[in-house]
Amino acid sequence: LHIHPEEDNKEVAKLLQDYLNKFYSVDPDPNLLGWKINAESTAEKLQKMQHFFGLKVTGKPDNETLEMMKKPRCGVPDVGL
Amino acid sequence: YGVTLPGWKKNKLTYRIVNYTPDMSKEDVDKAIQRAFKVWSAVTPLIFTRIHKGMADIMISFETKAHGHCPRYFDGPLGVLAHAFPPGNGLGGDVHFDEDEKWTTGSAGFNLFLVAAHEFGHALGLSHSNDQRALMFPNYAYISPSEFPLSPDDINGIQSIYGSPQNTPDKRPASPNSPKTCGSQMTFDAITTLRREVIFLKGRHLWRVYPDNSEAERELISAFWPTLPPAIEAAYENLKDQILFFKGNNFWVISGYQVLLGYPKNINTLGFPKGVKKIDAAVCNKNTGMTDFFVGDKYWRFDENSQSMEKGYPRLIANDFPGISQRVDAVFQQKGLFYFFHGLKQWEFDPIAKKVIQEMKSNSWFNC
Repeated sequence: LHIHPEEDNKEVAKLLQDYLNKFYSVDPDPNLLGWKINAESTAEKLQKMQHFFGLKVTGKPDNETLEMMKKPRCGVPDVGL
Repeated sequence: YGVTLPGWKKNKLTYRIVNYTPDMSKEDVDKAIQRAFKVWSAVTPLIFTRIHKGMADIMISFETKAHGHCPRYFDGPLGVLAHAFPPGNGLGGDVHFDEDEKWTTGSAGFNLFLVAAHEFGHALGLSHSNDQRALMFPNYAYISPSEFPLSPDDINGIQSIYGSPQNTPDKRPASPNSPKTCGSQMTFDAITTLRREVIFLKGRHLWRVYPDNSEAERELISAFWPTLPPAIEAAYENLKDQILFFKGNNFWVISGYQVLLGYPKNINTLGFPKGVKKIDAAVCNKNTGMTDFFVGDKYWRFDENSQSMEKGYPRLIANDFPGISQRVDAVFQQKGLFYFFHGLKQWEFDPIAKKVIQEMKSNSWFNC
């Protein structure tokens, strides 16, 4: 995932990873445990999030996307229930 | 909207408030929770009964960080505010609020009624909606508690699981002539004419009033113009059968049901100086072709024919509209006269004689 060099700091990466893991990681279906779960890449999860919120779907953590991630919200995932 | 099926297999559900937040009185918590359930029982056949001990379908508690057997954890102040689980046994249907947040009954901190109504949507089988006007949108957004918080998207979602209220009168807020509209607390965000109608806007709703007869219709603004935000601040009908809506420093031009392309635009494209951040009210005088924009204690005049702001403005409202001494919430023109609104009152003003003719209650147009 290309995080802009000037913003390539741990905080942005942590915010991003936490957010996507919490709200855009499809819980593995227990019935498929024997198969290799196709773990979506961070960029794919990010694109899903951007699409859900009507943002520009770039797969990159631009400012608008990061601002949306900082807003207080519900803890229920946006996908995969 | 999104659903997590199959939902509850019964219409009578129990809930239990397991503990309380120190941020609010117990009565306020009880009331907020009860009102939040009423939001959903108003549009479905569901009935919610509170129990005080034992296992309820929906167990409600305030927690912090990692808590009990819950697979999700909270993250301290801000961030995640609460979570809930879809219908089912055990954890199913349960709702947890993050005690590290500041819970309130108003707009400061996080309004417990609004967050609870959202979480109960999950506890009934809704997942998140990507419609920004929906209560089930993931991000917190404060709306006035006097507003009914469900959008059409929320209602369609929950009724796709449980149907609408069974042979009971539609419990959604009743027709515009219900006590609510005729209640003593009726103030308006903006008012405009539209051909023969007068349209009153407040929050997410509008009322279409036909002055010549007692009829009035209440609708969601989003039902007509989905891209318009709620809580419009000013509106007026120009000379070209169009309506202009204003919120903050943006404005939209509507022709019929269409928002014209390229809108919203910034109000400084009309000629306002940068310092003007919002418009309180606006009215186009059909007899002169001039539109007056009211901002605080001053007003600007805009020539609709030349599409330019008149020189020598702003001027003081009190000097040119004697008797209009309060900030203007809304204004419209009807049969040559102006009607200025502030709070619960309105003033009928003759722009030729330049004098107030009479003072009335703000809801006199609703045949109360």
